[in-house]
Amino acid sequence: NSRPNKGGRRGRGQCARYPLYVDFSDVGWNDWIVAPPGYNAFFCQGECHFPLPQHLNSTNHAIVQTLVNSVNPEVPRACCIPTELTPIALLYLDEYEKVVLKNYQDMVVEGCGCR
Amino acid sequence: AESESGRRPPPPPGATSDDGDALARGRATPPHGLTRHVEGQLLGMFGLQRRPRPGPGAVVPPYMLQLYRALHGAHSGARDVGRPLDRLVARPASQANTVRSFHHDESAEHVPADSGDSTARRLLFNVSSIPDGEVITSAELHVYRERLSSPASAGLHRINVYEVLRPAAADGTPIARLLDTRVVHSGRSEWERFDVSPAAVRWAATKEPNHGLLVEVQHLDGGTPEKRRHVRIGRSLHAEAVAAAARDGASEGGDGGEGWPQLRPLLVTFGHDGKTRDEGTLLRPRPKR
Repeated sequence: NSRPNKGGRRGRGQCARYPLYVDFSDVGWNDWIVAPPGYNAFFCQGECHFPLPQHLNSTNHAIVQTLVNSVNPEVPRACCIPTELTPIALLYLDEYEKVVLKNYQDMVVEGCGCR
Repeated sequence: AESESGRRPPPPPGATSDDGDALARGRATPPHGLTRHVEGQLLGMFGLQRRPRPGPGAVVPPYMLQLYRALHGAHSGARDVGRPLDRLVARPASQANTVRSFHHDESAEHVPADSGDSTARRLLFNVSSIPDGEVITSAELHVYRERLSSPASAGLHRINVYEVLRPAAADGTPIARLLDTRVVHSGRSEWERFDVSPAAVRWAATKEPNHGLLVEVQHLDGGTPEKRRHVRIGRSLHAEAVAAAARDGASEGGDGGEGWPQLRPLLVTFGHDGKTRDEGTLLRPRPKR
């Protein structure tokens, strides 16, 4: 888990994706999850400043909300959230000791954006 | 977490009001009630009712490991991950997002009397652990056969897989229907996969106790004792093979040191939980960006 930098390449704490590794052994689940031992989940953090960069795939509503925020700070900025996620497969033993391989949707953040 | 209004959300069921305060103060270990609640939420996300606690004897079938590696490789774009995914999963299973494996219940195994030219075993599978919402799209029975060490014993075998509709009556003949059949040569060690979808789909849908599958091995060139060991459908056959190998002073065949738990017949079901979208299926992994 690395905290996002203020400023620098990503500038002014702009909304961006950051690494987050989930280790199943940290919660003691490695006794029933056979594979993987953990995975890169990532997370989104940062602010959605006006003007919104194009790579953040902002919705029209987010652009309008950000514009309104720039003139009226009482209206909150758009939220920095995952906009693209991918599945991962887990191999595990279930409650009945049957081995199951299952694909879980929306487990890995691939892209972040202002929505 | 605090809401934007500054009001703290109510504590989750099972957690005391002190739990949230303790977390807010940055205590290293979260309280037990909150931990249990969070774990319950996560297990529910994984479709589990309670935390699995596998015993030391739990066995992961080699096929499931191969399938995981192939799927992981397809997701990540990695190469050299073993057999390609499309060789491990048949076409009808392409819509599945859940693969379950079942070993047969040996305590309930019925062993018909062997005739000279054929060997048969009835295998009972308990598929009641399949969740109600999961739709089984296809199923396979995996049976291991081991290369015979003696060329003189090599020959052809026909493997018939039946669904037992009614167990053997007084005359000893069960009512069964043929699901799949194949002729194999005993010169190779490999897993054979038989399509048993019609039986498994109905078992999972009706949730009623089933009468299992009957695996019959016909020794087309005569049934010598060694030929009867070629297809591994019963523990006793494996024990005989191990004993024979020990007598010969060498371990032959494709075991690689693996025993009966790794080589016993395996029922594999392919299903979909109905919760995920199309891109969540096994054979259509989304390439990593």
